[in-house]
Amino acid sequence: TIGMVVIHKMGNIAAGTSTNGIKFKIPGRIGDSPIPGSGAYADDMVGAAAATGDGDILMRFVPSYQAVEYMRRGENPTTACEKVISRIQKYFPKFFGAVICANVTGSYGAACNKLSTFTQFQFMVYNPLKSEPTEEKVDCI
Amino acid sequence: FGQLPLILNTWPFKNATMAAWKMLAAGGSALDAVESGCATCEQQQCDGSVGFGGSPDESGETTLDAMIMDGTTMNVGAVGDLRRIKNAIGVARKVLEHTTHTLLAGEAATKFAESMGFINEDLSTNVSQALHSDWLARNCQPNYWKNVIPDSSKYCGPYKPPTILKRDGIAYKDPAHSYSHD
Repeated sequence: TIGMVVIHKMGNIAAGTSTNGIKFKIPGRIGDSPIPGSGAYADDMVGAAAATGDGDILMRFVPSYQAVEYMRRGENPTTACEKVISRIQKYFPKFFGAVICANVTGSYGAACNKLSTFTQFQFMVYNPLKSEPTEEKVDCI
Repeated sequence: FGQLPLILNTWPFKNATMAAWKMLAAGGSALDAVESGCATCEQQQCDGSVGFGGSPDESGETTLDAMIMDGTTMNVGAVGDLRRIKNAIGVARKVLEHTTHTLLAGEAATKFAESMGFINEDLSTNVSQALHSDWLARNCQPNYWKNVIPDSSKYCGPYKPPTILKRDGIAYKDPAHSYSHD
């Protein structure tokens, strides 16, 4: 799955997702990716977020919307992402998932749920401070 | 504080990031950039989890989900369970641009896509067919059924509900594959 957030230099924000879902799904199953607020969410007044992982769990928590709302309340992107992961962890400690967050100023962050097979999450960043798309990673919590 | 413009995407899909950046550099909007970045991943089948030829369902078919959201207008276009159309994010953009709906799904979404000029084509590949064949050979393991007969942890379907439902309390099974995800 790819989840993407773009903030234009004029402040316009867009977000999106594309995926072929999970392997061997029951036909008809739709994951979190095409659900606004779940797979991704954007609001020019605040920022945007996108999620990836087990969509059957993620969509129950509308994590991208929740991350944007945390940022609206003043949290920085990293903290907003971490709070979303923590919220899901309380109910599903072993869920597979990660979230990327960015605010309208161009600050960004990410968070993921730590599993034995998933300890770091890699994501891509490109802004004028970088000469090319740059891979970054965070330690899962 | 960061710098604008900003492209941020999940997983190390560098070509998608670059495509989005180039779109902005060419004068495109944030929406254009998201569409371009996601479409690049669909074409390049990013790690097998995006686009055609990946994640076959129980019947061996690849279906696609995509969504695009405009944070200025709060307009959204999305498709779920899209069948036989490769450019899912493109169809989602058409839902945003040419309808007042938010999410179209399944065969009807395919019909919508065709009406918008997208080509109806098979999304399976040798890779996805092999994945499916291997899964069948493993007695359809893993799968996402529970509380059915025959026992879904041992046998393939078709499944049906038992006469008496024994609630097992299982709300979540560990991911079937580390890299099978949305």
